[in-house]
Amino acid sequence: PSNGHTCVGCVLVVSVIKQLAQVHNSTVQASMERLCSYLPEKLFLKATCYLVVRTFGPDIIKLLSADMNADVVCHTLEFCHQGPGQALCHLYPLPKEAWKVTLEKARQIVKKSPTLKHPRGG
Amino acid sequence: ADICVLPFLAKICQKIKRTITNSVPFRDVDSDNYSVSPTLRGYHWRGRDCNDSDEMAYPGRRPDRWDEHRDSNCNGIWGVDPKDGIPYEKKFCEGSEPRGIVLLGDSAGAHFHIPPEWITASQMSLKSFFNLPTALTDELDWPQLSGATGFLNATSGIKENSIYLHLRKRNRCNHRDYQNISKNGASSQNLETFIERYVEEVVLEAGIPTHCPTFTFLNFTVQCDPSGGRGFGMCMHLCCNLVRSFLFLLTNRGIDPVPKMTTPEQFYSKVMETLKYLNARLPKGSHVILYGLPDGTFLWDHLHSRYHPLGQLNGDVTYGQLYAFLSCLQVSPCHGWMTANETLRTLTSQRAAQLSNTLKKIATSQKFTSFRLYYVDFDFQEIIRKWQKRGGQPWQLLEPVDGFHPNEVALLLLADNLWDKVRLQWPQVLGKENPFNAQIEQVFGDQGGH
Repeated sequence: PSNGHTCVGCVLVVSVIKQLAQVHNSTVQASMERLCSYLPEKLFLKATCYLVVRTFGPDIIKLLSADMNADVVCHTLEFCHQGPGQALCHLYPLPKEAWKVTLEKARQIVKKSPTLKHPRGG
Repeated sequence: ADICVLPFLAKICQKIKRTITNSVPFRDVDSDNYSVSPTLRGYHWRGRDCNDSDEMAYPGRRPDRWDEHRDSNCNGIWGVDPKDGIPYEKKFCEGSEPRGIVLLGDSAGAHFHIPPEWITASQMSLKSFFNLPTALTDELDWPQLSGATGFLNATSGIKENSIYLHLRKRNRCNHRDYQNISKNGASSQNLETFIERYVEEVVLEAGIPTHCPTFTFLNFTVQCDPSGGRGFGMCMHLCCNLVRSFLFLLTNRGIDPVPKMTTPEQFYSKVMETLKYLNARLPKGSHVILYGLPDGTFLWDHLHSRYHPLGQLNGDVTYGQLYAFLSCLQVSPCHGWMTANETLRTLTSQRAAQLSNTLKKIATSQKFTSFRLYYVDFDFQEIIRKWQKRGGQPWQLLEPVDGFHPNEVALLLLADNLWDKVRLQWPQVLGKENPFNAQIEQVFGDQGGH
């Protein structure tokens, strides 16, 4: 199962990306670039940000553009994980349609994604 | 997999490991546990070294031959008064009972803080993350602004001082004598290792004739140990030949839902174990203050329906939702009070009160050869009342991003409150007011700053 802290981190970052796009009325791509541009060079923070954007950006763009919230994005990218018999952990109010339907739809959107080929462990 | 097996990395890996496990500075040329750089357990955490190429010069040590020729204890006072040939350290500090402060604590003691501007899109700009590198290399802690060892001016503008700044004001000979040896996630489970390492590292050092008085207090105030453990607080005040220790047993919030809740019996034995450990190591003349638990229901009461910074833009995330999310993921720092379950909150508060009574019982019934025992209530409600009298709101005393830790204002109000209690009830603990403070300032100015 995904580490709880990883899930919290993912939901936090995706929320900020989504809200930056909303505040600046920009695309998700532009919002991610903006966020990275705000980070200092020190400790490779900016470089790491661009690397993460290059790796997960395309999937995040597709999912947020389909109006998925941070919970759905992070479960789809498997940073959050609902184990068998475990409760569904979510920060935002649940989507109107059934969670399973939403998640399945999201998974279809990123089905061919190269990032999901590798187990989330990395 | 383990990059540290590479021969050319072995040494630096070992250094990093020592820094992390022993909470000692990463950059420390003379290996005296004091540093000239701020982060990575540097002078944000412990008094700044005034000579990083001399292992016998560091803050808090007993002055070497009254510092005639050099500042061996880094308090900025050294040399000889040309008028009478008396060393300044002797003239201004001898007999003034100088002492420093050491804190062994958890995230609250180290002042864990995630700036809300890091996650507030509407206010985000190039300036928002300027402090991120410093914060990361300080483990997201800000000990330089903490209630125990803070030495910088409060960013909140509040006038209250940290315990260290109070000590320094009382006796300028205490300059730079602070150590914040706290760790995020410290709890009773790893407390003993923590104390042992600390006691070996610092207290024994205090035992040998170089270390000067240190007022050390250990403060695991809010650690909710998911494994049902407990936090403790301990305070030791070490005098050159006498060691006085205050044990702030800030028991914890390591309260797990009912089955794993810390029982008074478990707590009693853990506390006695720790007290006996210290009794065997601290020189005579110590003092121990057992510090009760607050009633953490104020977290839910004052925050649950307020919007979290992530929820302020669209009005869609409250602290209640955040608490539920963290609990669901089993990463909640305080499941017993950060919950919608009123029964659990009540149960947790009842148990907290029982644990506080356990401390009272120990303080009134137990005698130790090395220290005297006192008990002080941890009365957060008193802090809230004081803050409200100044027109403040209770929610302004808590960290906005994690909705749990006391923020800088709360930590400084707590420190001030504690200082007043100790000063009024046990003034001998804090040493005397130094009558030479003004002369020290006149001759040495800011004593080299921090």
